[in-house]
Amino acid sequence: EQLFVGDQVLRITASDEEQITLLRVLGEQAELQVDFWRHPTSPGQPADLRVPFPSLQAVKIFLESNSISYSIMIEDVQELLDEEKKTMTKSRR
Amino acid sequence: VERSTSTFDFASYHTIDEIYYWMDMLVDDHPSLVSKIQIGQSYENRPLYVLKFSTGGSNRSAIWLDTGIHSREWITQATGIWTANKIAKEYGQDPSVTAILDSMDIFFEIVTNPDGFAFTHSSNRMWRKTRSINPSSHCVGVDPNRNWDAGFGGPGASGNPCSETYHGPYANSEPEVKAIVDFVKNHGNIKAFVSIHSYSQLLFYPYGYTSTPVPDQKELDQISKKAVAALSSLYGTNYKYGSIITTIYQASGGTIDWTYNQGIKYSFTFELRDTGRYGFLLPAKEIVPTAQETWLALKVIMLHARNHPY
Repeated sequence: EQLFVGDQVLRITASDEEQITLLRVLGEQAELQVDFWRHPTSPGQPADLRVPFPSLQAVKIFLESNSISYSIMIEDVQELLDEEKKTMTKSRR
Repeated sequence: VERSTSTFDFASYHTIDEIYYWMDMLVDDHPSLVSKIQIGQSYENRPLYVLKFSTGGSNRSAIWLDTGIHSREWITQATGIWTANKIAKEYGQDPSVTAILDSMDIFFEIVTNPDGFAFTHSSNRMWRKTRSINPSSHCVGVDPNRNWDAGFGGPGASGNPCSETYHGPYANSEPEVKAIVDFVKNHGNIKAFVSIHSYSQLLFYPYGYTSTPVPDQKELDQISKKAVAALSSLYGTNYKYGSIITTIYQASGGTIDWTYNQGIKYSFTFELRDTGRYGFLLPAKEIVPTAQETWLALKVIMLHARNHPY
């Protein structure tokens, strides 16, 4: 089973088309293994990006160095998954 | 194991086995209204089940609903279960549901991508695609919402099997898609088609693969406006609506573009809620509110289809 310990989901807001293009480029960098939950669409609209723990630093540096604003939407994906699993087990009981 | 539809916990997420078992219970509880049909098999040979709600007649005009084509969107399958139950329970009680089912059939595929869904429960909660093997790649799966024969392979879909939006080797390559295509064509009398996804609170109509507006844009826009107003009236959930390409982005090979081109005028796609910034990990306590508000919008669409035969 794949675990997502330390993975974060970032909510990113591009301010112009250039930043949207940069985000698309980011998504295509296979070595980062990022996963757009919500794709960048138009300036001002949020995009949500799951970033594996090992890629977090690189992605945040990329965003900050290109002045793309973001916030942490989910601090630790695995924590939510554990909670989800616990709820399902409780419901079965 | 859940023993009856009345004790089933709709406010929890369930595995595919539990959902399939629940479908049998629903059929047992409403034998004169609900039946289960198998429209095909998935890549890993799981049955593709559709619930048929019918009060009789032969090849009546019909409404199609599906949930969970992207396996990790658990809120959609959960909403599907609640909605199917609601349809069964409300027939004979709610005048609009009764009117719809007295003249039309409803077909409901609750787990459109069962292989992917099972994989999200066993191996990778974040899995989105089907589980078919791509001979030319080590990456598995095709995005079933890029695999339809509507602008197939165009912009807004990827030719890279490792991408989450990989369109597959050819249109309808995925048995999960082909089964619906065959069903829709063989039926020939489906008048509304609603494919439910999550998340981001949107209601779409075609097109996604081209910026050319559909001929019925005005009517579809008006229905969307009404449906979103009904949805928002319950909990104030904020929805946007419009064509796929103008509202989010260009996406080729999508479900409702194909259904619209097949002549199904009332073709819509939902993106259900995430009001709390949880994305695909929406807490189970939000299942019922999400389903309740979505139901109001669905009724608007279904009633419109019933009242505007074409």
